[in-house]
Parts: sequence; structure tokens; C-alpha cells
Amino acid sequence: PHSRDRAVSDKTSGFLVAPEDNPHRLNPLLRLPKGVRRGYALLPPLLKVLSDQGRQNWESETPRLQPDSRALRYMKRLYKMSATKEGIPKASKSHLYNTVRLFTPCSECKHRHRELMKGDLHSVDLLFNLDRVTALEHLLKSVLLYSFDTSVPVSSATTCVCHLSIKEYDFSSQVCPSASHSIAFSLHFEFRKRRWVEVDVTSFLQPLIATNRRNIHMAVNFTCLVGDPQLNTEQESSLNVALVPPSLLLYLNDTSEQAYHRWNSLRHRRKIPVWPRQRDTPLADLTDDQGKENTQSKRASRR
Amino acid sequence: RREESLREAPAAPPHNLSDYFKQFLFPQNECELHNFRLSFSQLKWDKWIIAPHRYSPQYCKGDCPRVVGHRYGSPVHTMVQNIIYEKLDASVPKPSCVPAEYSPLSVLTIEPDGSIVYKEYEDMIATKCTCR
Repeated sequence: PHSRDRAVSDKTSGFLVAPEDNPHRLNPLLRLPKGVRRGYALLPPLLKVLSDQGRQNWESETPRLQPDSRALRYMKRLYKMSATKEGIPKASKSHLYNTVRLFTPCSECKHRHRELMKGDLHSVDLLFNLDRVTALEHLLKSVLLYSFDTSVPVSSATTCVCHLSIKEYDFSSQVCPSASHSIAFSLHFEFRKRRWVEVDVTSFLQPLIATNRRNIHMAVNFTCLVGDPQLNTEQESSLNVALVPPSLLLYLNDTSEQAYHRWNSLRHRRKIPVWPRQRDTPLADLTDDQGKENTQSKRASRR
Repeated sequence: RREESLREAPAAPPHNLSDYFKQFLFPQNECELHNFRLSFSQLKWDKWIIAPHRYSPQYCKGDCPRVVGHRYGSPVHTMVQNIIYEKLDASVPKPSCVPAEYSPLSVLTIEPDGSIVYKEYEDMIATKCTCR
């Protein structure tokens, strides 16, 4: 139950209270459990500024690193698809995520392997730092996001089949410091239609993220077969330039109170009919007082 | 109270008795939802909040009638508190005009480490008012 529905003392401020302030005076029901306390420390700045303790001047805060322009473009596109112009999340039953994080690699090492037969482009070492992922954000899906530089001319009629191999180096393991897990993907797409390519790596990364791994080190080998290798060296060169190192996309379910829980909204809508067409139609599943109150208020408004 | 006020002010009767009595039941400035829009640049947050550019949280303002009933979807306790305020203890506050329902807001921000996050926050926009 939300804290605003319960009696609070005059000196508290709803859910932004930290138990360290008045641990004994605070109603036990309002004391934040450990996991949520961690969430409090990482409250989004939008809410942190409003808290009594968080009167921070965000201008004097450590300057933020500027994100990659391609990454920014992708996320803006995702925002337009996910929310209305007023910023309200679009009603959608197809996904349950309420958080999407995009990380660009911290460091990379490009090794170009020119193999005419395979059309191998390059192998890249990628390091992603996931410190911003909170304990209350649960992973639903993880994706490697590749983008193509459309300013580089690539034959629009070309069809490319790509093989992706991911290796993970477990530095924390003393027994096997270089143990690797690899998976391979086959992708088939046409360049003329694609600016972005998303490679689902959920099954590979989920065990790592579930154990709160903060740094993920991957070696990605993106091999592309471009038609007849002997006749398409020029095409391969173009493709080589067009490909950029991938970003890591995490689709998450934030279980904290301040995050929007879509399934609660859907469940609430199912309980309360939009508007009963017939007054005698029995209203199902009105087991809670809130449901009765809403229905009565709607009837009263119509009267 | 109406009878007392009539006795105390035996001046010329009002032209429209219905409207005269209504002012006691329905306040002039009724509790209702008001529009308010802000841009994050006003708060100097536009450097790290990429979208939306504007935010309309709305707010509730106005007087709550003595008899709220079903009009605002108020619980019975609201009327009880009104009675307590009027008849028993004026230090107990009158019911207030506050939001009853909200809608969420999607926000796109840049994190300190340069990563980008899309997040949907609950209860960010007031959509309906009540007296409680």
C-alpha cells in the first residue's frame, strides 16, 4: 500500500523519508526496507531535488558525459514510440518494461581481420559499466545495438548474412581467469531497409546481470558474408566502414514505488468497467472499496 | 445558519432566492483541476532531461463544499471532518482540494556516466481532484 494512504506525522514527507532521520518515531509501516533504501540513494534527480534532504544545485554537479549522438538518436526514437507528445506512456500490453537503459562501451579495441573469403570485418573488445542499474531494476531483455553509418554508400540491393560471436571473460574467477562463454547468432537483413540492427543477448547476459555484475567485458566478432566474396571486395570495404561498435540496451522492470507499473494499471482497468451501458448490468470483481468508490463517483457524475 | 443570517440581516430580500441559497451549498471557487505547464529549461534541467521538453503536472485548487457527497468521490470521512471543524473543533482542518487520480510520465534523461535512460514514473500528472 502506498504510504500516502496512511497517517503520517507532520514532519515526514511521504515516501521520501529516510529512516536514518527518525528511526524510532517513524511508523514501522513507513520504514524503508534495505533494498528500497538503496533505491532511495539512487532516486532519480527529478524527485531527489524535491526531497527535504536533497536540495542540490544540479548546475554545480559533476558535469555529465555527453552520450554518443547515434545512441541519443535511437533513444529519442524509442521515446517517440513509447510516449505521447505530452509525455504520457502509451497504453501497450506488448511489453512490461518501464525502464530502458542504453550503455555505450567504455573502451574498445578494434582488430581488423581481413579475410577475403569470410568477409570478416573486425573483432571488438567491449567493456560496459552497469553501475547505474539499481537493485530494484530487473532485467527483461538485453540487446546489442548496431548502427550503420548511412552516409557511407552501401549498395542498397545487397543482402548480408552476419554471424555474431560473443565471448565473456570472467576476471573474478581465480580458477579460470579467462573462461569464456560464447554464443553465435545468424542475422539476415538488407542494408537499404536497416539503420539499426538489434541482437538479442538476453540469455547470455541475464545470469551476469542477475548476480549484480557491474562490469561486463565482451569480445564481439561481427563476420559478414557479402554475396560472392571474390566479386565484392569493394562492398566489403564499404561495410567495414559503415559498421560502428555496438551499444548495450537493457529493457528493465523497475519495481520501485516511483516507477510506473503498467500491469497494475491494466489490472485496475479490467476490474472497473469503462462505463456500464446498462445500469442493471452487474459489475464484476468489485471486491475492493476503491473500485466501488470509483464506480459510484462515475454514476454520480452522470446523474 | 441560513435562518440566523436571515434574521440578522432583515434587509431587502435577494432577487433570486435559489442563487442566494446556492452560495452556501456550492462555493464560488469550487475545487477543480487547474492547468499548469512548465518547461524543464525554466528549472535549468534541460541539460540532462532530453524529453519531454514540457511538463504539465496540473494542480487542484478551490473550496470544498460542506456537503461533498458523490460529487468529488469523497469518502464519508470528509463530511465527518467538516462537521468536526464546524461544530466541535475549529483547529481540525477543513477538507482540502487535492488530486485524486494521476497519470504517469515518461522521461528521457542523461545519466552522469553518459548513459541514457528512458523511464516511466508513476503519479506525475494530476487528472482528477477530490475533497479529502
